[in-house]
Amino acid sequence: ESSLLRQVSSLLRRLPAIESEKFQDDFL
Amino acid sequence: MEIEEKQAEVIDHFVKQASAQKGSALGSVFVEATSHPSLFAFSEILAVPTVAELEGTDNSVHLEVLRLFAYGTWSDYKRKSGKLPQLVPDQVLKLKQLTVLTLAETKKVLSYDQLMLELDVTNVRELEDFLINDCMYAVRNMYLQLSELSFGGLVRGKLDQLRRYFEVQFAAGRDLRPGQLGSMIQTLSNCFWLCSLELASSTRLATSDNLLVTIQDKIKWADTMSELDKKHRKELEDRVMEVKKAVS
Amino acid sequence: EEQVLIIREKLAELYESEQQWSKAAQMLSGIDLDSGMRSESTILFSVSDDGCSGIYSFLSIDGTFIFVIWLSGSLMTHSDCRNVSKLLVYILRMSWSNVDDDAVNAEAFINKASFLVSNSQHEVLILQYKVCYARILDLKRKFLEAALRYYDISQIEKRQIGDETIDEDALEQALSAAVTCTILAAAGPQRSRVLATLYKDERCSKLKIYPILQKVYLERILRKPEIDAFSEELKPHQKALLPDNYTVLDRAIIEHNLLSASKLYTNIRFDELGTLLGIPPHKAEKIASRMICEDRMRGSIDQVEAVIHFEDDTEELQQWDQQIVGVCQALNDILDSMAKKGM
Repeated sequence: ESSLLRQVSSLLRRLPAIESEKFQDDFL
Repeated sequence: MEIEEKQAEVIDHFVKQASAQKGSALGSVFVEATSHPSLFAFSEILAVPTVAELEGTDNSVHLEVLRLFAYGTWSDYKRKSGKLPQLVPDQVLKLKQLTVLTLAETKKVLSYDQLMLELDVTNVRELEDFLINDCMYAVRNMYLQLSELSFGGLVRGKLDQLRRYFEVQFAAGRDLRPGQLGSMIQTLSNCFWLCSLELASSTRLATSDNLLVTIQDKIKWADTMSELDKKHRKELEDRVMEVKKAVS
Repeated sequence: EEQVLIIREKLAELYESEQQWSKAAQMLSGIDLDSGMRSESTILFSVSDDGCSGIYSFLSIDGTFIFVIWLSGSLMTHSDCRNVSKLLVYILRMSWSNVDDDAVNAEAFINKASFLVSNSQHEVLILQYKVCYARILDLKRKFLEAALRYYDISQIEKRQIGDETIDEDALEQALSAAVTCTILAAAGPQRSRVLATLYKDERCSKLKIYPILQKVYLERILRKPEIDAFSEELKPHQKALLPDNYTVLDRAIIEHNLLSASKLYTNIRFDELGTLLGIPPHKAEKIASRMICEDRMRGSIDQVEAVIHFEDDTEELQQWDQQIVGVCQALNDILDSMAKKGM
């Protein structure tokens, strides 16, 4: 199912959710 | 997902067209498919028997073009441009859009320099206009369901002009390259995907050791800064005393 | 007092024959409405076929009033007459080109009417009052308030009120006017709420201006072709020139596009922002600073570096939460798709 595979591929790329400097500071 | 729902009909249409044609006639079908503003996936068309039959024939160049759009990037096309037919402007646009999706597969933060190199863009304004109009606002002619959030693009993210990068928050998935499935399964296994609520914390736990090291470093840094501050304060106070003595 | 009244009426009539509507209205507005001296009713009519339409004024005596609407060149008169013999009616017509002066007078008259409307049970008059008030707010460029009133009118369920038939076209016009006024309103959280209401109203999807409503709701940057198409639907006062040499439409579009840019960019230089908005950088800075001061946009300006930094409405950690929610929803969608395909 190519469509499902593409959706999974897109989903995998969504994490980590945020990688900005500001987020890192707040997260720490 | 939105993109998949929207292009499902288009995919069906072209799969039927491809099934009904053979040989060189498929060339025009592929041009139409790779120029279509709402289609960003081609593996279903590649799977059509009449398309696979093009392999090793005089018309295999059309198959190569379709594979380029399924898996390749604009740089791939430039490397092989001598062997491939010239692309029409709509195809060029689509290939560049797909290039952004490929770049977003490996990195969340895409530098302007990298994007400008990969997309053959010479200035920041042109790059940002492309990312905004053709990537983030793409799929604009499609009907958006009322229940959906305010998104209809291929990618979603934020542009940082000062730091010259594009931070990707979401990117649509491309067709899987042969051999890519294995690494995807590996990633799924590593990330404990079945528990959705622990999803993000799972990825964070994987780096918790690093996190502790980072916190320790931060504590050390804070202690150092505190010492320096005390030293500076003492020096100032000593100077004030000296000046007072001199004045008196 | 009776003689003064007669003189005022005659002068008003003369002004009306010379099409000096404001002066005619002012003449009648000097009449003491509380005296109760009038024993006869006088109704003045004015008909024109120049296509201008709208109700702008009425007067009343004795607690009853006559409300007149001028629509598309034809005249409709309705009265809520308990004491017909003591009524005085005047129709004031304003042309769209004399917006500023006449809108001020019209608002004064409609404010007088509002006291009486609240005591009236006459549904037709209440409807006509609502239409009038919405149009006056529109004229006064209080677009958000006008939009809410137009939207309220568009939701009337009854198709027959008294001897007045409410057709679907009229409701659609009111809805369209609501959308237009919302788009022209100052960009910010209040407008966003009204946009959401309109966008989710299925009737809007059938309107000619739905495509631009969609783009505005989705906070997308508007480009020249769609702005020009929208401009064709506007009334002259909605394209009027403002003191800063931008038109009403220009200002609305610039502010909207600036807000859209704030959703796309973490930061942007003012020269680039000016290019994006089609205005000089210093004007972009001025408009941005005003929007930030008025709390319609979140951000900060670094004048030294000539950069604006946009801030999100939500904190980083909240955004993280939202992203994770999105991931979970996407995961659920995939699992549902798999289940549907029997996997």
